[in-house]
Amino acid sequence: TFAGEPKWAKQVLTYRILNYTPDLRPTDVNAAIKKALNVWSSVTPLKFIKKDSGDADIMISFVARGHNDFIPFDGPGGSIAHAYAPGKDFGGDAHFDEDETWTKSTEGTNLFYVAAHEFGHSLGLFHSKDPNALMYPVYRKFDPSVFPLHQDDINGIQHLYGPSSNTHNNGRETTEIKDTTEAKEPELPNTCSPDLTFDAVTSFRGEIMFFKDKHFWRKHPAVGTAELNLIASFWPRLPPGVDAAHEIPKEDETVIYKGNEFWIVRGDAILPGYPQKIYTLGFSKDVTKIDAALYNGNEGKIYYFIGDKFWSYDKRSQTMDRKPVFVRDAFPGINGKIDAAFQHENLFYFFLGRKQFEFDPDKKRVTRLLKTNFWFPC
Amino acid sequence: FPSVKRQKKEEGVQLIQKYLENYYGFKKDGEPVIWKSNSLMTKKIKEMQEFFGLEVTGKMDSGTLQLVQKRRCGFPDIAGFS
Repeated sequence: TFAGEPKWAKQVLTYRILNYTPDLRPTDVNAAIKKALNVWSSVTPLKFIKKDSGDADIMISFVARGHNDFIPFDGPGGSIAHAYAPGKDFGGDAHFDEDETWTKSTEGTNLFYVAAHEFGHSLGLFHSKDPNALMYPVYRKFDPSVFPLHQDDINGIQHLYGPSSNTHNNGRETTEIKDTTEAKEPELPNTCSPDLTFDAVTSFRGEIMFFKDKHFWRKHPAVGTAELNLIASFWPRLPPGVDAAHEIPKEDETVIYKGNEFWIVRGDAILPGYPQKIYTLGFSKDVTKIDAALYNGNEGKIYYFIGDKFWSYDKRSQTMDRKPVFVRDAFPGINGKIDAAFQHENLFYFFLGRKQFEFDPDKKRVTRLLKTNFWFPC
Repeated sequence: FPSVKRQKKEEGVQLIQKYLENYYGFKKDGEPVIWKSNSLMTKKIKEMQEFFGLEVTGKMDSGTLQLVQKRRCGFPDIAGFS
């Protein structure tokens, strides 16, 4: 943050676009600005209203060279935009250098990406030293597939304004009070609902994480309450709706799978070099997704459940079984597609639809049939 | 071609000096920068290299020179806030 931590005292802010660059159609500029503001509103309680006349908290303009703020632009390249910290008059205002070539693509200078950075200043964030953060000062080639906020940005902005009050928002979609056409988010299921199902379940540093759509619940076995979080608030680059997850406690790593890709996370950081394709683990090419995964710490093996079969990966030798085997053959009493699985205190827990099976691998049998919400205080 | 080489180096010095003025609060004292004896400029280059996670040499190496030519936000990295 800036020295003295200037920030807006209100949660509904106004913005006005004073003029438009000829590089883009006005509708494209409007869309880029709106999208850039929504990046920040998705992780905070802030909301933004567009004004077409009069004063606004964030005044946006395209200007070249000297433009009456004693910080002239320098022609093409170099300094491409700047913005002021929250405050009166030009506080919060954002200026974009008209000498740049503004685009909505990955060529030239992407307006959305630069505007998202500048609005970080408008809201009270200073430059970050983290090269992965949006608030890092050097412009990088815009990657439209990546949510622009890094954990460092989210920590910074939530330090000033707190987290989003909208628990149905995963940080990747818009929170727009004027947009009445926005599709409604699906209702988040009640943890005590008999219909509760999970996308994935894993142990995580002594807790259990239950993934569902854009969210996950954190539950410590010894604590009565479960904490609901957005996946994006922990790992902004992870997609919602993960397929499978498991922890490798000895390495303090948790592996998260979605489609034909996987990520390794340590705490709230995604390790560099991910996502990688699941084929690198040794799956045949016809495997396009994993239903569930479980790390058997006793044997150092990871079980990948796909349909009614499972593959076994030996962590020590880093080899995958040549062929999958039927789940029912290795885990008598468990049959069918497994949604999620995890190990807890030497027992395996399998989630199949609205049922949960506790399986003792030593006795080779199901020891309890549980409801899916067994772990929650219902 | 020593004169061309010298000219290139002078351009690099000017580029970095301007960058440090704009983004690192470096204030020149009116005198032209004499590279080897300018400890304040060296200090500022080190600050900049440290901020960007470059190797902190205090020297105008190629990595530093490349970085100052990139497009960036016009707000300073080391600011005298007001």
